[in-house]
Amino acid sequence: TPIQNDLTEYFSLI
Amino acid sequence: MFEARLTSAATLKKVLEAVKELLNEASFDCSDSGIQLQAMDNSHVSLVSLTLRSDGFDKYRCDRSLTMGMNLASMSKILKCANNDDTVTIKAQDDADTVTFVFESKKQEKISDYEMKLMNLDQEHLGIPETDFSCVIRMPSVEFARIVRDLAQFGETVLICCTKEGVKFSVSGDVGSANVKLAQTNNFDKEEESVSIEMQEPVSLSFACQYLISFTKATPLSPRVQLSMSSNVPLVVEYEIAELGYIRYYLAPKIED
Repeated sequence: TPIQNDLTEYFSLI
Repeated sequence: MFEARLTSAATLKKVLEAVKELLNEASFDCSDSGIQLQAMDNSHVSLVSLTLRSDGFDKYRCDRSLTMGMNLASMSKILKCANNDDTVTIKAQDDADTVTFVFESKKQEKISDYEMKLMNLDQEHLGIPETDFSCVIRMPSVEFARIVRDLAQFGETVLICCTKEGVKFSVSGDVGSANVKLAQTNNFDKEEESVSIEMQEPVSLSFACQYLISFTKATPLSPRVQLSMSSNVPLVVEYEIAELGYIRYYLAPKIED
């Protein structure tokens, strides 16, 4: 089963 | 002083419906250029980005930039008190800890105001990089909502495969599997009903159905929806809000364990 990635893996916190 | 007026409360009601399933509260950043909201859902899987341009309002005044943290369930209670064709004005003083919604009926015979306490929200902002997407799909928003709703019955994850010929949505689960294929159309006379695909290279990505269903709450805002995909980056689902701005949803893909 595919696992859900976190959005903060792709976008940096500013 | 901040003041923003829309001649139809229906628009603001639709905007709120489009965000309140994903977010419990949100900060509305108000400036000269308009109102912006950027917030992730609690699980940090999706992000909502809303822009309402100042020139889209019937009246707009923002002397000093301000951030208004609002509880969206409370805001929803207030907006339910407005008729769709009421004029709505959002007002706040500089450094205020409350916001006021004023509803005026068309003939001005009924004027109501609702004051709501603002919240101090410590919200994280994300820097979203510019991306040249491999596939951009445009289709009727109602069609997208229908596909997502139909397929979500059969599994938690939808695989979206986009090629030049078309886009395929696939789900499998305990019951079995389901596929919906949409071909690119050439409906030049009925542009609103067309499916168009701009493709640099084919993309296949998996996403959680539950979030896509939440995004389709924006369907009443726009007859069209745009899906932008590239390998290994979040999906962008965009609804244009006519003459006012847009709402974009970002969704992190699911990856094979």
